[in-house]
Amino acid sequence: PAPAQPRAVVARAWRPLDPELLGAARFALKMYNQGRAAGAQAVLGAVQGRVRREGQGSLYTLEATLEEPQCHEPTVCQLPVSRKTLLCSFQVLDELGKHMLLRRDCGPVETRVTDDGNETLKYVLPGLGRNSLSQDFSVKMASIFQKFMHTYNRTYESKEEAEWRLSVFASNLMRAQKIQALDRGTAQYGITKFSDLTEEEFRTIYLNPLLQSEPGQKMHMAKSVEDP
Amino acid sequence: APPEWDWRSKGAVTKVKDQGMCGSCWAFSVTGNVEGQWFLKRGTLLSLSEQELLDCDKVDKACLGGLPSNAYSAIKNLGGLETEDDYSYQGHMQACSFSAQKARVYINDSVELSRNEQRLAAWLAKRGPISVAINAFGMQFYRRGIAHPLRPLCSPWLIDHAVLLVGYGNRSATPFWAIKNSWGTDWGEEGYYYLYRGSGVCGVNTMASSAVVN
Repeated sequence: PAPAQPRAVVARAWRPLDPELLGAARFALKMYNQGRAAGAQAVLGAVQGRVRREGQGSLYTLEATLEEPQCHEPTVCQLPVSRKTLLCSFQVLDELGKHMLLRRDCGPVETRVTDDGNETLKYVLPGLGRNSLSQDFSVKMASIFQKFMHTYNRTYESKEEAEWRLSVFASNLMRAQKIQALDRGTAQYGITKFSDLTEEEFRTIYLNPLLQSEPGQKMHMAKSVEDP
Repeated sequence: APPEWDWRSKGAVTKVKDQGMCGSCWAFSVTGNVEGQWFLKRGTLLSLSEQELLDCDKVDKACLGGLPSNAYSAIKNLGGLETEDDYSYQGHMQACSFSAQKARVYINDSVELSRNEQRLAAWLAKRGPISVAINAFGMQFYRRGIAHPLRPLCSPWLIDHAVLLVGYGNRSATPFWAIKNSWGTDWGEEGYYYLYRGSGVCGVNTMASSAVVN
């Protein structure tokens, strides 16, 4: 696993909140609150996110804090009172205005008061270490990334998004090197058109989890091919 | 099985397609198989519609995934497949607009194939391209050559991608399967993936199937 870094490093590379991201976040919240009574619904706190577009689809990757309402009945409380803030990761797919929640991952976070009196979230995200890259390496990586963007005709909506994608790209190059080192065949791994996607994004968008989870229709066995 | 075989050079395989931002590999795997079966039985290669399956196969889940076995049933129950030109790929689910009058191919049945790779090769050489499902480990970064990931990294139990076996052979004594993928020609070897053959790598032998055209 990549070394853990303070999440703030990554957070700066994310897009500041705009109405489009907020719309996706509100949809995720609606799904989160589904089936809850009005007084028991969580509310959105801080939200940050990024968007990846292709064709007529947009994939929103969001991080949000949710505030659970105070729980006064210990036998039904899901969380202790001191942990009423949740940190959630959501992935929302928007196809032609139709939203779909692809991933929801929430957990309680500790909050603490810092010296300047602001409440600050303290948590970490595995990612590419800012300090692990020498300046020379960073320059080379940026140049390779530029070439990748040109080859695959990639554009990003903001500088922050591009910086985030660069960090994903660099991390992926290292993953590709590890896969290369462990391959026993003649395959070559490296930069592909998917190199700016996190593993999670790649799985969510391009792969098919149903293949391992559902039995499907029964088919009879084919007869063996006879010797011609 | 003959020592090598390639249905691409025999005209049984359409050009590599691109599923876009959509987990519809199952539909591409199945249409690829039916294209091959129809070619072998009727002598015509037609590019068939994946979008029909996304929209009209109500058992599977369009861009969220599906199973080849369900897709064969859907084709059989619907009454066939339209061509790519008549029912073109959009990469997202729409209302089903299948028209039986426009169906150009039909299937009679579907079968599960052996897990023995030597038998699979024999079946492929005689009967056509095979729909299979694999563990896609490493494919995000695959560029060329024969992939042979270590078994613990590419478990046969964690199958998450459906593709099409179109041939097999050896490169410098390394046996391989030639696999048609659906991520466009700007991925892999012109859209193809080559995987080590003979030890069930990445579960390539676990979910092999084919349509039957009488």
